[in-house]
Amino acid sequence: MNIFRFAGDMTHLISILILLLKIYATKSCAGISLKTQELYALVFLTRYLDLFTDYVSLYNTVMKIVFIASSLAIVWCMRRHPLVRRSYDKDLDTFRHQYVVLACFVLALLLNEKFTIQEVFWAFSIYLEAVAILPQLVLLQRSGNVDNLTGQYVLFLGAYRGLYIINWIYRYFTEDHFTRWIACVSGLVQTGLYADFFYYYYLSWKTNTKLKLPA
Amino acid sequence: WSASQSHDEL
Repeated sequence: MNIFRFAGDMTHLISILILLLKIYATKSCAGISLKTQELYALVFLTRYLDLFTDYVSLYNTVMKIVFIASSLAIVWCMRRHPLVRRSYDKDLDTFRHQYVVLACFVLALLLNEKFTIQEVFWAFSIYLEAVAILPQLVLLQRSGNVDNLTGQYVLFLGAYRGLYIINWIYRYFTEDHFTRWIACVSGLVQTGLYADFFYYYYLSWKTNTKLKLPA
Repeated sequence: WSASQSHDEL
């Protein structure tokens, strides 16, 4: 475990905690895409199938449980919590994510490290994570403005991906057998998706104006 | 499923 990966996991955890805090404190999920949260829950559930069968470290196991539990808690809040669900803008969150799920599954059947249930689902979760942010970015564009916490949420998610890419570069140079093409390529695609958001976020921060995404 | 081959990242 290197510092980049640990920092990446921490920023990932912080992004989820920001979202949980925002929903819990404001009892509102305005500006948050339920579809993105459902995709993330699916990512964790399909990626951590080896949670009970394959023990890497206590850290890994604890983090996997935390990620699964927190993502399901967010989805549950947005769907079931009487107060929170009222503030969900259903008519803005219209990204047809089922096609994305299907495309990622087909891709995982074709491109995987080994044609086993566990490996296919792992590859599926990697591809799905790359595009899971799309409904959220579409919703932000639709709603025009980005409130602080949601902006910070996407910012920390982007930091997590960026740190993981540095972690892969670091491991590539320090470990002889390290190759993880599926995760690397997919991670690059995912970080690319954030790049435009980062650009507008930086602009709004620099010009000290409210973050406006081009419609 | 040897640990070396498993996915040791999150």
